[in-house]
Amino acid sequence: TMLGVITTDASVTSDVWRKMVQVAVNRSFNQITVDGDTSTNDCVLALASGLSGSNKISSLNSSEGEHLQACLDAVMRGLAKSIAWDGEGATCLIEVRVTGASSEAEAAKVARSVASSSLTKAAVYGRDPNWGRIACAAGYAGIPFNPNKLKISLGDILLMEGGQPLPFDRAAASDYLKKAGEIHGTVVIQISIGDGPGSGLAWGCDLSYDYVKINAEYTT
Amino acid sequence: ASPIVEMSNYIPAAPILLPEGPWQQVPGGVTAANGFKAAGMYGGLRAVGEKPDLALVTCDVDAMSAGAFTTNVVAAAPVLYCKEALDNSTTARAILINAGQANAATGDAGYQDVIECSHALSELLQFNPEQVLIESTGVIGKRIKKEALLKSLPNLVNLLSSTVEGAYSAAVAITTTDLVSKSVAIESEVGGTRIRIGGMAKGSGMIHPNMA
Repeated sequence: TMLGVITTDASVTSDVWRKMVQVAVNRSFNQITVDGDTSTNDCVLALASGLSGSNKISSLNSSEGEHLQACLDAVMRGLAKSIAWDGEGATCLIEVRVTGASSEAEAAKVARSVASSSLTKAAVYGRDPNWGRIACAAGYAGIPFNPNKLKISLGDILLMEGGQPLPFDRAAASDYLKKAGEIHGTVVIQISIGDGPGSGLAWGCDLSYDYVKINAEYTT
Repeated sequence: ASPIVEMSNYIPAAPILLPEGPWQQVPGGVTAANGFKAAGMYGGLRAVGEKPDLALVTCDVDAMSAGAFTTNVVAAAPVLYCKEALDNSTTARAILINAGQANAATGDAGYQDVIECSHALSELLQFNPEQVLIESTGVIGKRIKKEALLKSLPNLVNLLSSTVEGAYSAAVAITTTDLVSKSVAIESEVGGTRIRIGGMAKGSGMIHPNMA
């Protein structure tokens, strides 16, 4: 289960606040995954006191509205990433960046599909630069794209381009994963699926033996 | 020892990876913004250990409220309660959070437990019951240890503070299998006025949110 509580002293109308919070949730908490299990209790509650004395924001599209949205996105993303970073048994955070989609929503769906893939997560834990599993998870996301436009990088190591696997330094790629695991750092998987304007992010973590151990013991 | 030291005896704080932007990170989490207080304490709800398990966040004024909730059909009692409360009111004053039992799959009795807890707290704080929102996390199928929770409320209310420690203790109290607490706040200038946004979160397992 994830729970979130957000507080602000910005002054904002109820309708705009409720829309803003849902947009920020979609860009943050709804883009993380540890094990694919959607809890019975997931909940984010957000309160705006208005005690900063700022002008009341009554439109999402005003410059103040867009600025407050960006701040809200940042706080929720920071918290959402810390949940994925702390995934049960995790040794590193996985950040999946997708570009070239036809919309933000489609890019987000592909990104989350890859972040959710148990085989991709296990490969990261095994320090295996397994681009095939990444391509597979992008392919079953339910978003149509031209596989001949698929481009995949692990960190800044190019593994696939134009739908063609590339020769790459396996040891260096595996070392990139190993180093991230040693410092509980971040593994970045970059995917391009075409030339569209849509981009999106998702966060997950690697799948270790400890995840099974922790959950074999934590019983209802 | 200061409460923050005591709290870190339980679990450390997560490194928060904030995206770049026109804001500065400030200390304080949910208490950084004007008007908010928080507290966390051990109320005897956790099955094992004495890590804090009850948290409370309050606002000095009627705050605009918003929420996003699981789309899991077997939604927990506090989720059903909060959805109703937000339907009935655009504002809220307090958020009570317990760890240990999720109060999910607990049927009518579980829903009654939420009502009793929100009424007890609203009486203590002199709020309208619908101004109190509730979140729970922990074992599914178990009703909350209501007697222990109700008995702890006066002390929890007395612990409320607008300090960094208040925010930090609340962030620890909402955790379950988390290895770190999760709390952050930023300050930015919106329309010529300095505003603050803070937050806390928990989560480590059963994580694939689809909230709406």
